[in-house]
Order: sequence, then structure tokens, then C-alpha cells
Amino acid sequence: MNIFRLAGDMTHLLSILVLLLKIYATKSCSGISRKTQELYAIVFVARYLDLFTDFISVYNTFMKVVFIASSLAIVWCMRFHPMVRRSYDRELDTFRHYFLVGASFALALILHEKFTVQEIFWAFSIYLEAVAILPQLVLLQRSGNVDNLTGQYIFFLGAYRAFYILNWIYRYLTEPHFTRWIACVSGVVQTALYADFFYYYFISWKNNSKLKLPA
Amino acid sequence: GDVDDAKDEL
Repeated sequence: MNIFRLAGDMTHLLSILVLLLKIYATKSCSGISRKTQELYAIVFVARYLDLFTDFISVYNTFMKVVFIASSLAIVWCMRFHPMVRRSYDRELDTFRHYFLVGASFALALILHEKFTVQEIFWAFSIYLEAVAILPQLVLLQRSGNVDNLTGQYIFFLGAYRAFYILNWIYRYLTEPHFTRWIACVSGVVQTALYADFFYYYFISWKNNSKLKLPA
Repeated sequence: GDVDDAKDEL
């Protein structure tokens, strides 16, 4: 564990807390893509199949359980909570996310570290996480306006990815055999998807104005 | 490269 990895995990956790806060405090999920949230739930369940087979640390197990539980809770709220579900921007959230699931799984069957069920699901979760933000970014682009908490949610999610890249650079320089091509290449792709959002986020922050994305 | 190391990252 290095400082970048910890910062990455903490900003990831923070992003989820911000999202839960938004849903809980405003009883609204407007501006949030349910498809992206469903993809994250699939990502965590597929990746943490090792929860019962490999013990790494209490921290590791705790975080895995938190990520699985929170992502399922968010999806549950958006689908079934009587008030929250009414605010869902159904007509804006039309990205064909099943294509992302299919393409990620096909890629995992081709590119993986070992041909075992657990390793294929692990690779699948890495590929799917890389593109899972796309429905969310498309929804924001369509609605144009981004409320503060939604903007902060995506900002922290992007920060988490940026810290993970610094973590890999640090590990590459300090650990003799650190080569994780699948995770690192997918991670760079994932972070690049946030570049556009970050650009507009910083402009609005600099001008102290409301975050708006161009149509 | 060693791919056998446990997946310690989240």
C-alpha cells in the first residue's frame, strides 16, 4: 500500500459517499445514470469473486464488501425507492449498456492472465469498469446542466482513477516485477474518458460558475 | 513478469 493507492481508494469511497448523500438528502437521482450504476454493480460482483477464496487483508475485504453493498444499494434505490425512482432521467439515459457488457466479456475471453473462471471474470470487470462511466457522461452531455453533488461525484471518481495511475507508476519504479498490463492499459483508457469532463469542471471551478457541458 | 501475485488492488 502506498500513498497514491490509499488516496485512490479514499477518493473512490468519497465518490460513493457523495452519491449516497445526494440520493439520501435530496431523495433524487436526477442527473445520475442508472445504467452506469448497474455496470458498477456488475463490475464489483464479477471482480470480487475472490472474496471467499483469497484473503489479502482486513482492509481489502472490508472495502470489497463496501463497494459491492453500496453499488447494489444505489441500484436498488434508483429502481425501487418510491421517491428516488420518480426523479430518474429515463429518457436521457438511453445508452445501450448491454453492448459494453458483451464487448467486455468477449475481450476477457481473448485477453486474460489465466483461462480460469475467476481470472476471466476479473479481466471482464477491469474492461467493463474502464467504459462503465460512458452512459453517465452521455446523460450529462444531454442534460447540459450538472448539479453540484453530481459534478463532485464524477470529479472524485475521476480523481480515483488518476491516483491509481500514479500508484502504478510508483509500484513500477519500486517493485522489481510489477507488470500488470491488463489493469494498467485499461486504467489509462478509463482515465482518458474523464479528460473532457475534467476540462469543463476546472473551467467552471476557475470562473466560480455552475458546471455546464456543451451540447 | 510474475502474474501469480495476489490481486491486492481494488
